[in-house]
Amino acid sequence: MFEARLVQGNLLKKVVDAVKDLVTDANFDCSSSGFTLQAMDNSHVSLVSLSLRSDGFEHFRCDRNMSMGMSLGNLAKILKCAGNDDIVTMKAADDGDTVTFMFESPKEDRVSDFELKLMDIDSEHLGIPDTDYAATVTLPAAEYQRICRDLSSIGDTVVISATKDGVKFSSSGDVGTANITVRQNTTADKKEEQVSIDLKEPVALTFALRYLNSFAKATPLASHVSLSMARDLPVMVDYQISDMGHLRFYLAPKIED
Amino acid sequence: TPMQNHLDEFFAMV
Repeated sequence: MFEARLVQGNLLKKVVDAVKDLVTDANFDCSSSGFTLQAMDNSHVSLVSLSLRSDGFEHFRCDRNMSMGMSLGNLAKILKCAGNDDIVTMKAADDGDTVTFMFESPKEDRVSDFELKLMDIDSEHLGIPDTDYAATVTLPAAEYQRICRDLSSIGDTVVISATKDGVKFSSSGDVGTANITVRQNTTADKKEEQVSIDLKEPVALTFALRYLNSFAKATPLASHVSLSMARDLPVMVDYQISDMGHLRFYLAPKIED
Repeated sequence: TPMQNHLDEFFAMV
């Protein structure tokens, strides 16, 4: 029996809304340690890795490890029926072919349950090696979203260059060229405006903006986002979900032939 | 022009 009760139910809605355009169907893996998902987009250029720890749930029971294949589009439709402040409980029998979502209003005066058919999805699990990143930039998630959106109107690729002076996002296209530089400001009076750069050595990488833009759909989940980069390796775009875990994206770089 | 790589080149199937 798998049963998980999430008081901040809208967190699940935000997670699914953040990934449903990148990945259409995926396996949610349940174990006693928590609720995870790992999936690549169809072109195998980007990867989503979700991890929600069991201790972040008000109640979490998983008698036997199980993998629940779901259509993320259908899951998003069901979660749209949950109230923003509803408590969400997921339930699935060990050998069942459905998963039930129960939504309870805070005043418990409205309870609804939706049953979603599970799918058989062959899971291709990738090993993500620990990487000694040359640079990790942490900036407000809204700032990252804005940079990706602004540069998308200029070109379809971005060069992200991290130096001790700051991190520069450059793009060029038919319209022209654009450079956006964000400097470290750990002294910003408001924490949510802080930008920090942990630099071991300067690094510059080129990426397709449409994926970075898609990752920014996770903005509602966290105040900040971290970009971790190393030469000729995928960038890790990391949204920490407070007290629960993280939603991470990896994107393969574009490399000169 | 830089070529788009794929994650399979960086992450191995487990």
